[in-house]
Amino acid sequence: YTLHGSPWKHLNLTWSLRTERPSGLETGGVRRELARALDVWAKNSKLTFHEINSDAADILISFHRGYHGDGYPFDGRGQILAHAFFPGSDRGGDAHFDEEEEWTLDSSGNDDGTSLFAVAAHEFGHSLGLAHSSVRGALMYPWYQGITEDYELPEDDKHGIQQMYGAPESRLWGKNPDYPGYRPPVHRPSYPTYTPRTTTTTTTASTTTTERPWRTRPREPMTHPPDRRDHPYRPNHYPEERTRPPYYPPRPEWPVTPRRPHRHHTPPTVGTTSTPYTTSTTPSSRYRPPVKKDLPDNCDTDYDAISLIRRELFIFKGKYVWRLNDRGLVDGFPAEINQLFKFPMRVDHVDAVYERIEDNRIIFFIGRYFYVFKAFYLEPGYPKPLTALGLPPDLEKIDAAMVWGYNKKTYFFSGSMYWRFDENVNHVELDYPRDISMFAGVGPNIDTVFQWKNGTTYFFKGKHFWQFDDMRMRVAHKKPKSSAHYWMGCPRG
Amino acid sequence: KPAFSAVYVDDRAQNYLMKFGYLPQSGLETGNLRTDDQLRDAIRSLQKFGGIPETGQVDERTQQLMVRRRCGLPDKPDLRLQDPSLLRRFKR
Repeated sequence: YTLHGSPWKHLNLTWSLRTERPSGLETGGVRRELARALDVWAKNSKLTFHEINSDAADILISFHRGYHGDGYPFDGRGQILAHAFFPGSDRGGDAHFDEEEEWTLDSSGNDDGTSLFAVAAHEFGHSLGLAHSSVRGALMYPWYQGITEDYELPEDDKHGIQQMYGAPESRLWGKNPDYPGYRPPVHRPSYPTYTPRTTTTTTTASTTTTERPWRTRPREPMTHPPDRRDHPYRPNHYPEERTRPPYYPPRPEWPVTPRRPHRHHTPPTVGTTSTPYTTSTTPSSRYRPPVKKDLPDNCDTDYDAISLIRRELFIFKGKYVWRLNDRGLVDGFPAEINQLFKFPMRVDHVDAVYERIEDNRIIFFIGRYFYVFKAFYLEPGYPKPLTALGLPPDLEKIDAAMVWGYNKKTYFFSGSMYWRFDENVNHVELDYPRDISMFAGVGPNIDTVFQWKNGTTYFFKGKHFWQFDDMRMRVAHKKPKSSAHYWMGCPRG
Repeated sequence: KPAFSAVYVDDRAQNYLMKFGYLPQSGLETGNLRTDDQLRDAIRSLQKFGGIPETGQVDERTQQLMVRRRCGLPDKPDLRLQDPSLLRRFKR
């Protein structure tokens, strides 16, 4: 066995299932299997687990498809089944399951399905601080192996968990009412056993039944279907409450990741009349230059997008753009984006922009769409959705786009992931997205990135930026520098 | 006996080795070439972990291991912390 990082500081851990009806399975059944999987570890350590309905639980369990924002995308039905995070704050301890797998609530997990119990028991090992083991047959062996209903934790895993959290106090642990970890006995109805019909004789009126072996004798009558078995963690555990319908608390709202607010954007159909800048058309009205009401302070702002276009630097923030050449800020700038680029609608921001090397087209990303411009004019047929580039349909926006000087390839960044784009086939390359940690020191949720004339790459986040060392694949300086001072010529501080 | 025998590892296998921590990931974007020994060691390490004969080649049993259902976490810790070439100090 291998331990990873620090174990939990407390022994009474809480858990919560955050996906309702995952993979179409009955929620109660999934909760029961997860509780059983945790029980495998509880029985062999001093740990206790309690289910709560809250995002504040130590171990949050959820089901996801494909890319889901944590750097470990799922791959549909097949190879990757699940993953979990080692103990810690935020995502620490959380377990994610691939929703596209064929999950079964049957422990054996036949060829057609994967046992949720078996995989959950393995993943919870990670949630508690165990890494993979090379011991075949160990629960922490990385490759899937079905486990039996009455599974006993192998020695390898037992040693691992007990090294971190200690062995259970007593063999009667959980059964002794005097011990704090006491759990009342669980009512486990037996499954109806199949008994072959015995030969009956019709010679007499009485029917003779052969005596069944004692093992198959039903212990008690089954009062409810097997998939509704009570569990100590479920609120309807106690017999007097058994008549109540099962209680599934309402799912709370998903936590919102603290990021800059996403602006949903629906592009108008191309060819619609764009709004004129002057609203009045009476003869008395004269042209007045647009009032730059919400012009951001260029010495105290972050940037939406920056790109080197025809050897001039274009800096986008809100509905404005700054244009800088070798002599500094070009006259007439900052200007509204709409004054320079003929979008079919009013533009209040752009998410990302880059200049395509092959044909010098300028590509803008706004929300779920991208726009291709030839000089200042939109190419026919645009905008198109991001999915036309091979990006996932649930991607809400691109944070940044660049042509990387190192290999002249196009890259898109969003959240903690990035994609490499093949301009020749007009599609993102296979094996992407990848985690942004590959660009070491940059971190997720960047604002923009671009390549300067000398080929140097700069990443921007907030009011700061990093120069990137392409050869060593890491930032050239750990402490970011002030964008306002370096790029806008503002006084330091 | 040939003095040099190259090991052939296709992109898919290399990605598998990188994904599960048997090869360092730093070469992904920069396209660093991997040495023959580095690849062979990575395959051996995978074979050892999976409990199959350590041949150093992507043989049939290794291919079977690579398509088996599994957990998505790496088997080895991040090699960037272990690769001496990435830890060496650079001159200013």
